[in-house]
Amino acid sequence: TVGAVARDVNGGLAAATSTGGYTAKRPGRVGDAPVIGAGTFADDASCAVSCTGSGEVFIRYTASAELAARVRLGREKLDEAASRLIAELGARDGEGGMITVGAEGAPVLVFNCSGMYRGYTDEEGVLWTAIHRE
Amino acid sequence: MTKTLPALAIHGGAGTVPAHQLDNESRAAYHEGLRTALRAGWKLLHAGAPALDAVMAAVKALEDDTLFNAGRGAVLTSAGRPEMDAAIMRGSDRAAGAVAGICGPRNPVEAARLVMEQSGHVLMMGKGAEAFLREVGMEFLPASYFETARRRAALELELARRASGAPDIRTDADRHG
Repeated sequence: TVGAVARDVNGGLAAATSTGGYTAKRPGRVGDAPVIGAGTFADDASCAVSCTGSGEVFIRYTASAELAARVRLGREKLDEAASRLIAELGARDGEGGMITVGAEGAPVLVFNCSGMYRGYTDEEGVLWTAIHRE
Repeated sequence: MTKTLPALAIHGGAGTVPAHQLDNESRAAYHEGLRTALRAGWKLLHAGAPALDAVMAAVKALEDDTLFNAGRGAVLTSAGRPEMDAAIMRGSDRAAGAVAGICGPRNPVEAARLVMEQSGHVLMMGKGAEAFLREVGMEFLPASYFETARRRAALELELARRASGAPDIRTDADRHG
C-alpha cells in the first residue's frame, strides 16, 4: 500500500491511497484503502489521512475518520491523536501505520510495527525519508 | 486569502523488509523511490497547485515503482492476478473517488480521481468500474504489466505454505508486500 497527504498554499488538504492488498488474498477481498473514512480521508476542518496495514481492522474502527473527529472535536492535537490512535489500533490487531497533515504544522507519520516506508518535505522542500525506526 | 506553508508526506506501506535483511543497495532503492515521489508532489505544491494534484502525483510515482505494493509491483491474489484498490479525497468539499478490485489502469489513483470527477459516485468496483473507466477513455494494460517476479515468488511461497498447513511465519514484507 502507498499513500500521500498534502496541504497546499491555500490551506487545502487532500489524501490518496493505492494498494494491491496483501499477498494471496482471496479474490474480491477489499481492504481499507478505498474505503473513505477508513484508509483514506480529507477534510479541511481537521486533517488529511492515508493508512496502511491490517485493512479489516482499519475499516471496523474507521481509522482515518476517527482521527479527524478527535481533531475536529478539539479533544487532541493532531500528533497526539495520531500516536494514541495507532497504539489503540495496534492493541486491536490493527498492525500498520498512518500519515496525516492538518491545517497547520508539520506532517505526522506514525506506525505500530517494525517499519514503514515513509517520507515528508519540510516548508523549504527538504526531503526526509526513512524505513525502520530511525 | 492568507497563504499557508505547504506540506507533503507519503508512505510506501508498513510491510517493511526486516532491517537485517535489507542490503544497502535495496535500502538505497527504497529511499530513492520515496524521494522521487516526494519530488513529484512537492514540485506541484511549490508551484501553487492544489493539494489534490500533489497527492495524486506522489502516489502515481509510487504506483510506477515496482518496489511498492500498488500499481506496477502490486501483490497477487490467491488466483494469481492483481486486484487493485485506490482512493483520493479533497478536504475543501469532501469530494472523494475510489476504485476497488480493478486491474488495467496504469495508475489506479488516477482511476479513483475519474470516479470522483466524472461518475457521480464515490466508490466503484470490479467489472463495472473497469467499464466506466474504459468509457471515459482510460488506457488499460495487461495484468502482466503489473506482475513482478518478486510478487509471484511471494505468492508461490504462501500457497505452498497453505497447502502444507505450516504456520504463517512470513515477514510483514511478504505478507503485506
